[in-house]
Amino acid sequence: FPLQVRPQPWSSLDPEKVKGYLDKFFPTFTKAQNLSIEERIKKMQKFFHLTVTGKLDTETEKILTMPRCGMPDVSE
Amino acid sequence: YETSSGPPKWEKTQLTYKILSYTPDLPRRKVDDAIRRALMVWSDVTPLRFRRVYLRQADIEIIFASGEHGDGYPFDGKGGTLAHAFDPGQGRGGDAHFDEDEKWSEIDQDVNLFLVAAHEFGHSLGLGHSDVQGALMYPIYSYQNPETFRLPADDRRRIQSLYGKKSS
Repeated sequence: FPLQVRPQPWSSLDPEKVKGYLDKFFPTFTKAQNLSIEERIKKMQKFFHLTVTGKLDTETEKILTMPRCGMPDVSE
Repeated sequence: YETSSGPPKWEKTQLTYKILSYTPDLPRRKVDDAIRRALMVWSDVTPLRFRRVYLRQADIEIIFASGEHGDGYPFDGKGGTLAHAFDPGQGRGGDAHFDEDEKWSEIDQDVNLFLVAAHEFGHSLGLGHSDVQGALMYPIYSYQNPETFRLPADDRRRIQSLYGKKSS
């Protein structure tokens, strides 16, 4: 029998935490509320001048866990 | 947030501040000194002047608090969010809140109060975050020696575009 391929977790971080981070620091405008998580991660990666992949790679995860100011990075 | 007339800013150059509560992590005089020096970072390069008040309401009110603290933006415990501050304006506008669950310090251990306060007061004066790494208004905390701290060019340019340069 072929081995059942399990989907790889996209990150070691809790997806809710990632969404919470994006909601808080990269809030979406009313018109763009249907942006996928991938698009929102790209927006964050662009701000921090990371490689824009839309994926939670190591350098993106690192940013997510760093101590920071509580104000958003993009204007609401 | 930008209004049709540009980003929010104070329409006066004489601003007041008040420290409403203290952290037990540092002696009060050290907190007073860190706050005073953090405000000086901005007054050194602009015509802005800051005066401490004790009784009446101030433009910039400063508190240390944990978790939910009455503004609808609860702190999240140690790590993560260290502090936040509001854009210039009436009431809560200009106020700076520091997370009491952090360990505040005057040196490189834990979180340096002077550096975070200087950043937050940038928001109190109307600056948003900068994407320039090394700028004071970069959103991620990183330590640098407060004794040799100089306001980076990016922050200087941005604050002077709001309030002008300090007259000699």
